[in-house]
Amino acid sequence: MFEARLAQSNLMKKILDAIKDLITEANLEISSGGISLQGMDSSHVSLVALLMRSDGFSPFRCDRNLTLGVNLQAMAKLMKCASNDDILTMTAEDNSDTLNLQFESPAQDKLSEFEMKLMDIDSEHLGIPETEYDAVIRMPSSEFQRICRDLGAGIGGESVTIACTKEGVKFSVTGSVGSGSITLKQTGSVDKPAESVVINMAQPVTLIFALRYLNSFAKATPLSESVSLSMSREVPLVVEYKMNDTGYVRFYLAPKLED
Amino acid sequence: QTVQLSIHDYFPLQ
Repeated sequence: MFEARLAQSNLMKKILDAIKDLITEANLEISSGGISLQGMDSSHVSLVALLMRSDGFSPFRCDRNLTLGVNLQAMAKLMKCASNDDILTMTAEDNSDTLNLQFESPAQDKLSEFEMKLMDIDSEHLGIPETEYDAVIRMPSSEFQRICRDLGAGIGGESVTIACTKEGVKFSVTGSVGSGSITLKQTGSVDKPAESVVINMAQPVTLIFALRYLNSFAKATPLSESVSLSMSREVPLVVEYKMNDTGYVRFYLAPKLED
Repeated sequence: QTVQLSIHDYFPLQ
């Protein structure tokens, strides 16, 4: 038996909206630690890792580990039937081929119950090595979204070069209408951590990435006020959105190398 | 010219 109760349906809506265009179906792995998911986009260029720790739910019950194969787009549509502040309860029996979703209004005067069919999904589980990153940049998530959008839509760039030095982080593109760059400097004040740009750097690093993936990752912006980018020479970029202290959505993106 | 690498180039199958 699996049961997980989440105070706000809104969080699950945001998570699904953040990942459903990149990975349309995935296995939710349920264990006593919580709910996790790993999946690659169809081109195997990026990987999504989700963790919702059990302490983010009240209650959370998992008698034995379960793998729930879910069509994320269908689940996102179903979650739209919940109001943002509805209490979400997910339940599944062991060996069940359905996941039950229950939405309860805060005043407890409306209860919606849905049964979602599960699927058998063959998915490869990848080992993500522990990495010491050359540079970790934390910035407002809205700023990151804006930069990706402007460099994509404004310049028509396909590849973005991200160069991180002690002075700042520079995003550059060359596109159909010309070229451009946006540089963010480290902010002096850390009074408002969510509004700050903070660079922790062991050594300067420059990498090239496909911009359209970064734009896709930015759909997770509503999940967190800040985002971190972790970069090391010739390894995938990590774009992490933390959900308070109860979990994260991480996107890994393989770099492009100059031929 | 750039070459797009794959996640499989970095993360091993488990």
